[in-house]
Amino acid sequence: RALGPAEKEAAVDYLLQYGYLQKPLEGPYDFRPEDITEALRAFQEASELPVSGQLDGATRARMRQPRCGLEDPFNQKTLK
Amino acid sequence: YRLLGRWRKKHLTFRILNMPSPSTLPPHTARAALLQAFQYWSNVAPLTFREVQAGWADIRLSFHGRQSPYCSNTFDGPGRVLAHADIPELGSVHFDEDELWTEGTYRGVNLRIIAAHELGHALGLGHSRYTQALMAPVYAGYRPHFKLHRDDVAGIQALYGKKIPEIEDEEEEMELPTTPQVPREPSPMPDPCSVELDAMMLGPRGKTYAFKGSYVWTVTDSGLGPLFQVSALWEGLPGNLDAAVYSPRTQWIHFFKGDKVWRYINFKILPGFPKKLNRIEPNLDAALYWPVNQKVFLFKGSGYWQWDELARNDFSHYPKPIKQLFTGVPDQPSAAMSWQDGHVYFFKGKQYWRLNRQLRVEKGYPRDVAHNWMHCYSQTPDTAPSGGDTTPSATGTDYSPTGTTLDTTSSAIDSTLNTDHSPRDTILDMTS
Repeated sequence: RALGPAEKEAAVDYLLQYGYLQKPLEGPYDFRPEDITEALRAFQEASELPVSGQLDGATRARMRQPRCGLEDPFNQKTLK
Repeated sequence: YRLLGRWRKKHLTFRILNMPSPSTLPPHTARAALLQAFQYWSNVAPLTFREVQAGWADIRLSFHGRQSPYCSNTFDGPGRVLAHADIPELGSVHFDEDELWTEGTYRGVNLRIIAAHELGHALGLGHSRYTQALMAPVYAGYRPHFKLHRDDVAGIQALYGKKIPEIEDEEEEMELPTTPQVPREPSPMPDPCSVELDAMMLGPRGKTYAFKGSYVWTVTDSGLGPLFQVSALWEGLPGNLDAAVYSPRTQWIHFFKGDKVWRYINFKILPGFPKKLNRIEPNLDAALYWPVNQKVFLFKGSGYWQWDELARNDFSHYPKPIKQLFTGVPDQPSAAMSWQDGHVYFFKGKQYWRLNRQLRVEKGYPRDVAHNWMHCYSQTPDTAPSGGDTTPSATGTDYSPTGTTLDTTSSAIDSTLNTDHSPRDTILDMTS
């Protein structure tokens, strides 16, 4: 099902908030598609979901689950 | 596991600054959940946590919502972010007050598990990539038999080392009888407001203990203490006790269950216990220590035994009728104790009886245990006159477990107890 902008924006916010996407030090938050795909892959792998890099239903459901407010250290690049 | 930092000391203090709304979790249950959360970590690492009621603490637990003057990370209402914490050596642990915090149920969010997770952060652990680990970022739901994942244990031991069992304990453990320990499933956590007590005991340092199922809690004038599993305080002690009694004369605490008796000094079991009862009938109902003659009284059905802990006892004339000595008390009491106010109390069902110095039940009794001892106010107050005041009162007029209003009596008891007996380890002739 085609996703609306709000759903995509919520997913990017989640990846940013929990350390899967790196906040650029300067300039606006416009991420390259390949960065978002890489962040999604890291999230899917850490959540033991099929690693597709796509914002599928299971990934969105996982992002809605209650959780701790601290960042996750699972994206090696952002962690570094 | 991921390490984010560590404390340079292993003995930490903590303070619970506020509690979640009592509508979802009674304060004593919330408190027990928070205290048990610390135990997960102190069980596997050489860490100790001491609670302070005021002033500075290393770790500070609090609940806040969307707005908080103290935290720049506001929460987001029910769901999504449940809690957060600072890494060492900052020590703040915050819970979202809008969550449905629960204990012992699949409903809502289990406070104990989330508290243990956030304490993991406060101790220096990051999120684990094992989705079933306590330190996984996403809440995996309530698990009745929850315990730490090996990744959690490896992480905390990487920071603080392994917990070293005290050698002494090990030796004593070797001495305990080799009778196979019956596997004990903890019973469900009781609600102090609606239980029939297994036992009541005025213990060392004037603390009043209530026992029910696998749990024990203290009763004070300001409320109830947290519920602990009896085995967490008295190692090796089973739940569902028949009776409990502390003797200031010998400093011994005796617990009775079935045909066995356990003996402790404070929280330490003495070698050779538990022992078998064979000159006293098994499955007692209650026990109390009477400071006036410094004897222990054991009750079962309509009979009692009087036992001198330090002498050879002749039980041939026992059991004697309870009513012969304790006028007006019910048969088969569920609990009994002499209390700080110099009165003797008997408990049965949801009621209790108070006896005067002549061991005669006083007028106006029985009364409601929940209302007068367990600070449960939603119940309808006693129908008997209670002196007209609304203060909860186990004594009918003034309830002050701290004993401040009772100086003369307790000192009278003290003076009677100031014997120069030095407990000698005589043969417990009940079991010989």
